[in-house]
Amino acid sequence: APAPIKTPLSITFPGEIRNDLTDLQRAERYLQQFGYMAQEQGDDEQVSLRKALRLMQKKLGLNETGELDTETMDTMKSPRCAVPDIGN
Amino acid sequence: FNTFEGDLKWDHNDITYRILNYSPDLDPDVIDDAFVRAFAVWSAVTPLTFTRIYKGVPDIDILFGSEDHGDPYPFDGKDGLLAHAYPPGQGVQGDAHFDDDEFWTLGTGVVVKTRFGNAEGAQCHFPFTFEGQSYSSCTSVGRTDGLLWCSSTPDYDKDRKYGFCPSELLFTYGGNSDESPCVFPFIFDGQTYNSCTTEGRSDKYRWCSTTANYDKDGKYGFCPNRDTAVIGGNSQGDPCVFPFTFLEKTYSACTTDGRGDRKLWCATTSSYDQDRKWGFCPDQGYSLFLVAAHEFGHALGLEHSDVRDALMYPMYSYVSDFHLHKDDVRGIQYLYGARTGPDPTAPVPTDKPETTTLTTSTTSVTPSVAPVDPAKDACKVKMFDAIAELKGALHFFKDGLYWTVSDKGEVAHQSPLRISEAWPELPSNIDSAFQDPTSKKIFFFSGRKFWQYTGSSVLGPRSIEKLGLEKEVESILGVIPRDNGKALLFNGEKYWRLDVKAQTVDKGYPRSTDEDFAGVPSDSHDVFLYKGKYYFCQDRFFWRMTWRKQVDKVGYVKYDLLNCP
Repeated sequence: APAPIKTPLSITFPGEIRNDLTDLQRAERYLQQFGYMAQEQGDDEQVSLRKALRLMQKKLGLNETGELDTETMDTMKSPRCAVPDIGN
Repeated sequence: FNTFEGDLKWDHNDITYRILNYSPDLDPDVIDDAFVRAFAVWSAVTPLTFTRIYKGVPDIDILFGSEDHGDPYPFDGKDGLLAHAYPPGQGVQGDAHFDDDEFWTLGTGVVVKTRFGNAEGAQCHFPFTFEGQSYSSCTSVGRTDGLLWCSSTPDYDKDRKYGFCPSELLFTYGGNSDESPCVFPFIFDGQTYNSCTTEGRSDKYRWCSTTANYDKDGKYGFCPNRDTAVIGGNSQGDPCVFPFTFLEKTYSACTTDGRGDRKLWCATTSSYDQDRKWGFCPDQGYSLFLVAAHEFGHALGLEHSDVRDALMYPMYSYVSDFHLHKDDVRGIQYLYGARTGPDPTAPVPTDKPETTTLTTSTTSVTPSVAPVDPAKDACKVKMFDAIAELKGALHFFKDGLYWTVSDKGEVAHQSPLRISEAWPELPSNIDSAFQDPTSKKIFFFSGRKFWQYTGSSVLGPRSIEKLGLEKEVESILGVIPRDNGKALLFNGEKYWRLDVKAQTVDKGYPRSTDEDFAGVPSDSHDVFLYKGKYYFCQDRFFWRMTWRKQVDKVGYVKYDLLNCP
């Protein structure tokens, strides 16, 4: 019998804006883009990230865990307005 | 709600806007209408008015663009960021930009507005049947000229209502060719083109020449997307080609294979492996109306709200029955104040009372008739069957009932009355009504029939054919009576002038509503005269027009006419 052709899970499609960021990198970029976290971090990046996540979760009505949980990641992937949530 | 730092707001209430370009996803008329409705969301609750201008510098410039589109904040391809807008001010401030890598719809999938044919610009109805076959997209089957068409009702065989679908062979938009269709082949930069192209442009919009030689004539237009066009990828606007091969496997439908994000895609040639041309398959898309209403909130001075159900919440979610959240109302009224006009009445409970007591005093109810629920609230009616000014009061008809608002603004949005009690001969569904100002006779239209009431005596029903209306006319949706013994009868895109005394339509009619009443929806379902002005209703909104045929207001039926709280 013919062997099934295995389709790779994900390929790079030409012309597509693609970022190969990790979830953490993606989250940091989101938090900076929408005003939850400054571009330049202080000494303790973990604390800054947790604080920014809490701020975002509070603002968007999510569970305030300070963690990059599934609900938060899903929200970050949702379609939205590009205007920052905090600041100008 | 939140406002921008320093409470940025416009220092005037008469806001102007300009539409700089259009998306190929939607007919320009649909886009214009979505923006009008989006502005109406805010003008309904503030003293703000919004006027479209075509020349000069407006307060709000609206444009579609993708990725780098001329400001420091690029978009990001399909999904993700949908749009942005700047707070009030000069220059780019106040402008609203929409990502054209999104699939713009009204929120529930492709919107295909037809042109020509006999569907009077109605949208395609998918699926539809033609000669027993079901079609879920536009087709050229049944035609020898290759033009794509669709039925505007579920069954073409029964209703025979059709129109042509957007195609570059039918029309272009924008450019400098006044909507002329493409001419193929055409020459551009010495090369011959047999289809729309993005060559020569950095913004990825597909265009064509509207003469055989662009180099010589310089005439061009943009190509509208077909209903089967892919979104984004590297073939924006091209249709899927089935079957296609991808990694040596054959596909006859859109697939998520090869993608980690589970989005459906297709190839736009028969072999992805060879040509690597692809795009995303059309999905529900994003409601341009909802996104625009949100962005215009920014353009007026609102920042993102923390309230999840508010329009100004940053995430997109589709709602079919949109109502402005009280948080948004509070926010915009914090900046601009409430709209002027009659004060809203105090809210009344809408629950059905335990004991049904008719409190309406004007009409007695015979015991054999089930009493009308006095709590039936006109404010909860989305669209009325008919609206007309009769005996000095505005009447709102719906499903056998009617409510009135007197010329003094006294509201009767609860306690409806029965049509059958006031006008016993009438059916429950009234399409339109009017009172002739000279004879005081009241006319009602329902389907192809009409009735004439003089006091309590009635003539009818009679066929509207007696008035000289063609057999194809299915109904009269609105009437504007005039002082000279004439009345204008509207039915979507056409209208007739009726000589009320002679009871016949005048020669030279029907005429085009679009041409003679520019700026109002051509598919208005209620048209009437009120306090000397013309009203054209579509959905929950009305367009008010002066006798000089200038639209001077777009408002809510519910708030502006019924004075609902």
